[in-house]
Amino acid sequence: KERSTRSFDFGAYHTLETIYSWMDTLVAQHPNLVTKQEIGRSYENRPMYVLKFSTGGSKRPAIWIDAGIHSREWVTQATGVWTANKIATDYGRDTSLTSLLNTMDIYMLILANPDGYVYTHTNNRMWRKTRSKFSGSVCRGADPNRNWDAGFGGPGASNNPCLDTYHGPSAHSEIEVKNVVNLIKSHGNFKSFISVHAYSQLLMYPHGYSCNNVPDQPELDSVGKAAVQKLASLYGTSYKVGSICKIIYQASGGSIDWSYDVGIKYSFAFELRDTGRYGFLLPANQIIPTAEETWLALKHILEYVRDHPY
Amino acid sequence: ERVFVGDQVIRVNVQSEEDVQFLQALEAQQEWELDFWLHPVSPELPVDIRVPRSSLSAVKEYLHAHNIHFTVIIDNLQELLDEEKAEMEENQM
Repeated sequence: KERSTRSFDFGAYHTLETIYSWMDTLVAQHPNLVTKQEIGRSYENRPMYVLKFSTGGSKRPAIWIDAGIHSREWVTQATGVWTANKIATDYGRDTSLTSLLNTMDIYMLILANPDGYVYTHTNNRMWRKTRSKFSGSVCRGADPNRNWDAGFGGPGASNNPCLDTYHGPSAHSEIEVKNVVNLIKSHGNFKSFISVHAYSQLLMYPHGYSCNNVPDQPELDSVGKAAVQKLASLYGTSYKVGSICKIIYQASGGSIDWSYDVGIKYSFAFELRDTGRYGFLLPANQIIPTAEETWLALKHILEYVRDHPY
Repeated sequence: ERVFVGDQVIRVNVQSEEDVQFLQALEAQQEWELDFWLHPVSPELPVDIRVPRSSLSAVKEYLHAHNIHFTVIIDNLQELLDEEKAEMEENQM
């Protein structure tokens, strides 16, 4: 077991068990800021934990960050771990982050698809989906980023359970998705929803299911462009910014489309860096540079959300 | 564990809308069991495809036949996975 967050290697890939154990260490070291909450169980009955960063109050305006909904995108879970530690250690040291946490809460789901993540460690490193079973098919798993109730079943999702973009039998059929939906709805005061994916260096905003501009498109575009400028200031990594539909492809049932449509204006999705040679097999020595640069963009979005209440 | 010995990941630097259409047709070709890491959507974005060893020659022939240029970015996926696993075990120790 990792005995201290100081001895934990943030520049390495870890198993689910190690990350869950590290969460306990983080909580133990920052008891007045961080709590670990179980938001439900996965299809294979693994607990799903969010780290809640809060300095008090009840249902304060909050920011949601999830990573690893596509299990093979390992740099996202690793970036999530680094980021959670960064938030905990910078509170009280970084004036801006401290002021944010004095008025808002941050919820982080570092392993949004725990069954898939374990499967990538034990059976198939290239697994992307959940591990649920469907009657009438030998193939398992739905794409949890095609399963949200936002244009569900529309273009850019498959109805074939054997494909990687299978949308599942119905919206929120995947318990991993439903658990997040339940938390967001019961809380009722999320102001930002950020999903972290990898790879291809993109910062996206809604919609994916439609190529029409959302009402807040100019503002989201400008926030996104400023965020990626900050990101690029560290290592020069170049990001594209735009709606999902316009900068990659039309895709229905995505998480940030759902969050935007339920009223969470500042909804964004990241596609983190690749070096152009490794895809999902990004070497571990790239984890910390990726996390560091991503933090600059994330922090810009968080500060903007803090400064623009609605 | 599933192994990926001999699987390659190829990158297509898409040149035209016509290339996109040929690649989309390839995407629909289920028997080759291709895994599109980056999907064909526009001439502005590259396409990355993990090609199982058993489909390599067919896929490369298809691309050559349609004059679509590609490079191999991962020559043998299993080698990279073995390196990743060894590194993780070392870190764990």
